[in-house]
Amino acid sequence: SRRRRDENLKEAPATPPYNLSEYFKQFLFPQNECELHNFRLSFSQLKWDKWIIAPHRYSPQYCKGDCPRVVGHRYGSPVHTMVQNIIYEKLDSSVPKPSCVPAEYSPLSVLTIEPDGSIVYKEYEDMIATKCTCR
Amino acid sequence: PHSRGRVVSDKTSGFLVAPEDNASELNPLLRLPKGVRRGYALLPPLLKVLSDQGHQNWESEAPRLQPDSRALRYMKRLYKMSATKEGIPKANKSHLYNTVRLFTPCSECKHRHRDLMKGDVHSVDLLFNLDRVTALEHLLKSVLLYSFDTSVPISSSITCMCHLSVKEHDFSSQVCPSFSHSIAFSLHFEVRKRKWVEIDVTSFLQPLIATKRRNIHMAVNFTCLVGDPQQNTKLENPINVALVPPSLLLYLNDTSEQAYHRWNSLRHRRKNPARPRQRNSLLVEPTGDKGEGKPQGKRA
Repeated sequence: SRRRRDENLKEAPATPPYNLSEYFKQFLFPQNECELHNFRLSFSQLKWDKWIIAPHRYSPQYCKGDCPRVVGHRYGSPVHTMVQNIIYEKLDSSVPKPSCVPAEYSPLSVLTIEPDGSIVYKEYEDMIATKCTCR
Repeated sequence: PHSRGRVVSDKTSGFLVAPEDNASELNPLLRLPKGVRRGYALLPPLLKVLSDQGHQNWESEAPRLQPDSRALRYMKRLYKMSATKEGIPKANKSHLYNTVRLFTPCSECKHRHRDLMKGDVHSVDLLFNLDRVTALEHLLKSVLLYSFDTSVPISSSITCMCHLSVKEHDFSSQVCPSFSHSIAFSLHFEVRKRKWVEIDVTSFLQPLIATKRRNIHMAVNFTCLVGDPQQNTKLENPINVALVPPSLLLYLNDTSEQAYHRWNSLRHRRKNPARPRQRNSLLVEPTGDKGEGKPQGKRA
């Protein structure tokens, strides 16, 4: 926790805050941090229900949020991520900051109609994001 | 940037989609790293969606042939048994297949079919086109799938005899091909417990599918009688089940990277040593009614 506090202190704005409790809340409960978000769609919305028989709904989820300056074990990020952050901050801001991306996925079973009218049940890898990371 | 000519000649793009899908025109995707591109082979229609500028054309895609409603019901049931409501493959079902394809017979050789119907109502000529089976899909099991219609009387037991012949094409002849080899099965079951009859023809079709035969032509003679010879019940009253041509069901292991490999996943999760792959141990079968989807022991 001390390490985290130190990280937060580095991010402290130059202007001193007037409401200290609000100021510290942002460190205890960081906003917009990289995390998994729910997203659900129905194949009929895409008009794919003509060829996808099941499932009717699909939750691919997605990752969104800010990556902290110092990514720790929580994100399982490689050292490269930290190096890239340093490059962005110290050397060249055209190098992008690390991105919040899926780290793990789960499979999805899909039942489809093929163009020849045959039916296929298939299990596809990496169809639903289940964990996010900063890379 | 890749020119169209370069894309076509790029051997790595051959894996992207089948040639007929015109996906080689998708330059933006082909600029992606190989590992990322690989995923787009997953569902060619996805690729088409991403390729169409303005997304105008993909919704007006030519309508697909509609499958037989009975076949669709069977596959929906298979889906329910193999995946959760959310579509996640069931982890506790330790089946080896990650792909199941159901083919209904083509309507070729109808003239021959009609001739046979006059003399022998049970003999049916079947042609299955297996073009959709990819080179990376390896056959685990093949099944001829018969469905009973509701007009079949509820009976205590039924015994069926099936005679199956695979035909070789003689391209010099205009008439239907000649027989090559045949096999006979005998089945006994109770109609009230099952609406489907599955005839395992794996050993019979394996050599044909393994040699990438695209068309499988067979003649099936399926005769069902009421009664059970094992219980000394007299066989009588033939039942017309062969009037509905059977479907061909292929249980496959898709070895492509976009397909889900259950055993890899389990190994990773449990940190167990590699479990041997047993080609014929399909532990889940969508035979439907109570107790019929049990492990292979009963069926064997």
